[in-house]
Amino acid sequence: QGAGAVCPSCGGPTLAPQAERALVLELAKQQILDGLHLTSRPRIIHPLPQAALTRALRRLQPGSMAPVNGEEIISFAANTESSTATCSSMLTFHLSTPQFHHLYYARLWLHVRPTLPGTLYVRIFHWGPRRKRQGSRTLLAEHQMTTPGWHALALPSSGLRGEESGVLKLQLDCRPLEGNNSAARPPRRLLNTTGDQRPFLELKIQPNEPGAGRTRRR
Amino acid sequence: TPTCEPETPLCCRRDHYVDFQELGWQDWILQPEGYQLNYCSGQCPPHLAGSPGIAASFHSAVFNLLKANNPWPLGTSCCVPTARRPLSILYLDRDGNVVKTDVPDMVVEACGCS
Repeated sequence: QGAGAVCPSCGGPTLAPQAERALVLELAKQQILDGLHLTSRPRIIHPLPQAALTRALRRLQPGSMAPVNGEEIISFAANTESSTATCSSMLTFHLSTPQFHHLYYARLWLHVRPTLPGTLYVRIFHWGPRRKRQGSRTLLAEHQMTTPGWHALALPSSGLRGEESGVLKLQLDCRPLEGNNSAARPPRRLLNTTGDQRPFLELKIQPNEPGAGRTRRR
Repeated sequence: TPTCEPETPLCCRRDHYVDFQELGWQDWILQPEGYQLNYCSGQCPPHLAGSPGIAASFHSAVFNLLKANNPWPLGTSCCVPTARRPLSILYLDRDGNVVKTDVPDMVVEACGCS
């Protein structure tokens, strides 16, 4: 603003169209970053497979309003350490959940392969680091699945506190529930844990109520 | 509030549609494809000060005329937003997660004189 220049909102001179357009684009960038509480635009290092993205967008019920000042998040399993057994795996998620936010809804989406022989019994553990080398695990939920395809497994949101590092590890411990002839057959992959049908978390968070911490302390 | 025409000197709403492709941000903002970045500009002579928008009610028009005939100490009245709405954005965060959030007061819908 040069000396004597008046803010356009108070009747000052209007800008030349090109200058106005350039100013508008800069304003838009600033307004969006401020609105998303970001200091700069995110660098997308590993673009997601389009099919996985499309499925995620379908989950986020288009048109449904996110909770006031809240957020809905879809987080894909970053890398999966699969054991050679049928489907027990360690899923790793990167969640930079903003501080002072309250997680109140959590679903783990798993894709069961068509090779499912009968009923699949799955236990889901939260894998937390412990001071000693090996980690500690806390049972979050157990489910039985009898059909192939996508399954949304409800998780207790209280059990999913992300670690300081923003990394959340879930351990899947599963086995087919079927007659004793299972011993005869070699274990087969029963869950998709990579590619377009990798597991993902569907989360909903919203800012903590002001003073919530005090209530808890009291 | 009228949309500003080039010759409109009075307080009005200037409409600008910003396409995220034009910002080079379409790789991380998944939806929508762009949004209305409107802002308010124009003059607010004393008789319009305090009016919620040009389409003010008859009462406030008369009230404004009274004000104009008894000028109060000169204070600058500015053309400011009087109604705004949120914008729902779906974007990829730095960890590659898909985040959906509603940003409040993102789009200016009406302007008026402060």
